[in-house]
Amino acid sequence: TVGAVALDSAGHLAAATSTGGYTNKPAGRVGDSPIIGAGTYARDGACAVSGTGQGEFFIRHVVGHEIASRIDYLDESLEHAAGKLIHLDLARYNIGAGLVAVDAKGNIAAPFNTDGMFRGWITPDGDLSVASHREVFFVERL
Amino acid sequence: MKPIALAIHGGCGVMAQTGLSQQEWEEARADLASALRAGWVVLSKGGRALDAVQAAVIVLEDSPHFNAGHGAALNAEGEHELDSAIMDGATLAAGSVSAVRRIRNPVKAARALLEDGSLLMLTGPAADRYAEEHGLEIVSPDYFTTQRRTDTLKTMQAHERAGTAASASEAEKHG
Repeated sequence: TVGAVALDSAGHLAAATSTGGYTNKPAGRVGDSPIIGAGTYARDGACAVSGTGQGEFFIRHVVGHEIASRIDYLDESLEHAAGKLIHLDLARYNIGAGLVAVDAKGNIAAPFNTDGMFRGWITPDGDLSVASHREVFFVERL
Repeated sequence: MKPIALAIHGGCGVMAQTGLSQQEWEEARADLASALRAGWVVLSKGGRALDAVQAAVIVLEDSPHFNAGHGAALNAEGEHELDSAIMDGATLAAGSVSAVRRIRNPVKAARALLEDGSLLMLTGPAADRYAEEHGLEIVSPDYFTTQRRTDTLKTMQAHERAGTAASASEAEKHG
């Protein structure tokens, strides 16, 4: 699964996700990526989210919308809300799960519970970094 | 200028079991950087977040190193069924497609639906037809297949026949 989240200079958020599902999945199976609110979600003022992992659980927990709601209604930080979903709410299922998210201030979160996640980000000051395991590689300042 | 930001992912898993060579790791990380640059070009020129996420995802769909587009996982019937979605936080407009088989970049089909505005989600052959009717690039399903995905499917199905599917590695299950 791949995905992207962004905050633009007008303060708008967006999210996109694309996937082949998983190897040997039953024909006709649909995961969370195309389910708005689960694997893909964006709401101005809150956050944009794209997920990766066993989609059935992302759908049950409506992960993207849940993170946005926690930010909106409980005033949780992006890092806290996204981290709780991955490391607490989904932890009991013993599934691989991760996501990237950005909030209205440009804060970025990329929690995952596996030993790695392909990921990368560009911070508001233009620093581009990528990673696959725990180590993060700074690439360049744009 | 107000802050802009961009983040991407290319899937999570037990990386030690993926069997990628050092060169493949480096190529994958280089493709991540390319996807970020594609999105950043849009944002740094004052463009829309919606266009930036689409630009970034297209690069990842075109890379053989990730499970989307070219390089996508195969289902139990040895076919590709691709899913994608895109959402605009400003308007809550969204588009999504599922189980598509012939759209080179499924995220473009999702975007076409978002722009259309009358439907939110299309699935299966109807989504493929919709994309074709809207001028999106259509490819043969084998465009999406890489040798790695074929090998992974064969391994998984061998595990099933042997009754050892539960012991299959994360890489074998999820590619």
